[in-house]
Amino acid sequence: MKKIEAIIKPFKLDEVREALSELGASGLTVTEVKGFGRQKGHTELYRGAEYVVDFLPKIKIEVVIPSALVETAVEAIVKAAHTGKIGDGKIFVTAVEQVIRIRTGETDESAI
Amino acid sequence: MKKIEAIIKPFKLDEVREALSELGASGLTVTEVKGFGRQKGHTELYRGAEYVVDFLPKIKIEVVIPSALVETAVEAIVKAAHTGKIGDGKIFVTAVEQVIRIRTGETDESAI
Amino acid sequence: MKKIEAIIKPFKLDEVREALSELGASGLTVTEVKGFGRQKGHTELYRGAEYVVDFLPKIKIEVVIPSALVETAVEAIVKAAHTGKIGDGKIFVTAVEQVIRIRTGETDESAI
Amino acid sequence: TEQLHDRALGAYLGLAVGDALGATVEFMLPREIKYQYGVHKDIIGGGWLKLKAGRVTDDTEMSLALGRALLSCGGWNANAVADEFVVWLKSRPIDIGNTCRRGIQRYMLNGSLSGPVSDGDGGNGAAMRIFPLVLATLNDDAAFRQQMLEQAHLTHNHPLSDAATLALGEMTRVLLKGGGVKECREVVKALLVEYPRFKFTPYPGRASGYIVDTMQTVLHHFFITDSLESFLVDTVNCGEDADTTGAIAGMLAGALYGAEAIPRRWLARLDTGVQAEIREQVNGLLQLPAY
Ligand SMILES: Nc1ncnc2c1ncn2[C@@H]1O[C@H](COP(=O)(O)OP(=O)(O)O)[C@@H](O)[C@H]1O
Ligand SMILES: Nc1ncnc2c1ncn2[C@@H]1O[C@H](COP(=O)(O)OP(=O)(O)O)[C@@H](O)[C@H]1O
Ligand SMILES: Nc1ncnc2c1ncn2[C@@H]1O[C@H](COP(=O)(O)OP(=O)(O)O)[C@@H](O)[C@H]1O
Ligand SMILES: [Mg+2]
Ligand SMILES: [Mg+2]
Repeated sequence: MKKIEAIIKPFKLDEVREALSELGASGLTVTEVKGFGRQKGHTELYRGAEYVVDFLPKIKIEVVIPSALVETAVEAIVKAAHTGKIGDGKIFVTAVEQVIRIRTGETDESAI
Repeated sequence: MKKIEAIIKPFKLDEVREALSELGASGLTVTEVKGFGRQKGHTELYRGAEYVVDFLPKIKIEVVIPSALVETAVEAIVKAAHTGKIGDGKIFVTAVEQVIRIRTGETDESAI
Repeated sequence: MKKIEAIIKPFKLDEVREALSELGASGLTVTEVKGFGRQKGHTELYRGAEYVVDFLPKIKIEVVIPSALVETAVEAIVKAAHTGKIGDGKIFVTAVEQVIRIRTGETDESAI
Repeated sequence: TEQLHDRALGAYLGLAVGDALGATVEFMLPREIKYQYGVHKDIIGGGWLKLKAGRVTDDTEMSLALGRALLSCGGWNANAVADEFVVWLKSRPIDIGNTCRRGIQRYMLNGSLSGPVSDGDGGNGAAMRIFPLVLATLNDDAAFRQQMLEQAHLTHNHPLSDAATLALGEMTRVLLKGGGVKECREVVKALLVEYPRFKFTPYPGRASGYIVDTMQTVLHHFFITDSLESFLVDTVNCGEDADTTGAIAGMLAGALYGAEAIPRRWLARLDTGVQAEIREQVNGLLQLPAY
């Protein structure tokens, strides 16, 4: 199995979740994170001078899925999360050695 | 070394930490996350209509441990985090290539 | 490519970011986490009794970089995040199989 | 000569005003620009980088870095230029293109002056900063051809980027020496023979950072406008990588029409420190041995 980690713009969460459920992947874990990159933050006034806040709120989505589904899932996330403007985000794919469903003890493919 | 990532119900944190310290694993990192899965969120009243909030607060525990300890650690987490009700959570095990303790520069097994 | 995950003391964030930009790595994702380890939390007064809060706020930095840069990046993070006091934190290096830049569809080295 | 100086100054100031002008509408689409600005024709800052009016971006800054290295070495020295790019990267610039950043990072890591040929290097980052080297190799054709490619390869190793860099460099040299639009057509014809992909008539309407889109946008407007201001305004109002299409257009326009053709109101807004360094570099570069 693989873990897909997607850092996306917060307003894209529902669209990405929708796209993943279409593929039968309705389970996922979401974290609020701060993103630093080329995209600039908003400007703030501080002691009379304007300066740019350099991080942006992002959403990190983690979805563990069967390896066979990775390509399709990545395509779906890209399509849903894309706006074309800087800061759309990144997707990282990593290998997962074991998955366990705590409630039932099921492992690997039957755990997700 | 391996990293064990456990998504669990928030009230189970102390129990899981206890179980891990019994194994000598007292160091870990915790993140507040939102879980989406088969377990439904609570219902809320909004403008007179009831609707289901579809995510649930979960706790993500990350503990990096020696490979030899993984099986025992996973068992301990499952036992401690288990309620038998939907939403108990998942455990993901992944490989870690290097670990460094920032304070001392120690690496790998001596870093955790 | 590799992912470097660094758990550090929150006040060290700017210093670590600076050290990484010097290496041309200006993109990264930051999460607020709670750390449990040998470093004890602060003591709090609760209903007249003093007790130790056993977790400490930490910052998790995730930076995905080309494998060739890992050694230099780890050194830079250690140097910047180090204070010598317990709780300085840990660095975990893991393998990343694929990276995609959502905005452009670029992959791997051209995605980070 | 006085004329050469005016054209050289025009080209260098032109690239800076093109950068500052285009930066306001970088990453926007033509219809978005129309909706927000009508016709964007003044240096007002803002844009995705939240710039102060008159501030330039990496296009001008990398050019200035290249110029500094040329002047301190009395000519081309790949390591000196790469070192100057490193100094620039560490100065926390307002923006760095991804490919330029990766190239400078590679040099910092292992000292190599070029990476392998890569599909990912088809952007306009090498072509946008060539002007100081064009000046420094004005009268040495062999040096021009060799050094332009070495300069580009510091960050971009791609045949289309190479071809565009040489073509833009050649056009600029032709203009600096007093040639006109007709002579430039010959350079462009040769480019299209070797790489028909750059064909820009009819204009496909794309202005992204992909070198083909950038070249088509710049060349299309170069041949259908008759003033520096209209050339630059029409180019940047295509949006997308507007600061870079604007900068490249500005370099060509300044070399063709001269510094006098740059609108007063633009120069009045352009960062004074940048203007001063540009004037200084033009004087210095015109005194290099290649004359
Ligand atoms: N090297 C990296 N490692 C981890 N996360 C990154 C990295 N680079 C960027 N990010 C994340 O991706 C987000 C978007 O990156 P950014 O450079 O702003 O634009 P783009 O995604 O359009 O290339 C950042 O806010 C950050 O959360
Ligand atoms: N495919 C997945 N990838 C990552 N996290 C998941 C995935 N599926 C579920 N989760 C996490 O596990 C939690 C529990 O999942 P759920 O389907 O509600 O019940 P159960 O764990 O009992 O099967 C979710 O709230 C979510 O945080
Ligand atoms: N085994 C572990 N797995 C994951 N994170 C850990 C582990 N051990 C410690 N940590 C993280 O590293 C932080 C520092 O650890 P600590 O033991 O307090 O001090 P030190 O890093 O100086 O040895 C902890 O607060 C926690 O966030
Ligand atoms: Mg720019
Ligand atoms: Mg640009």
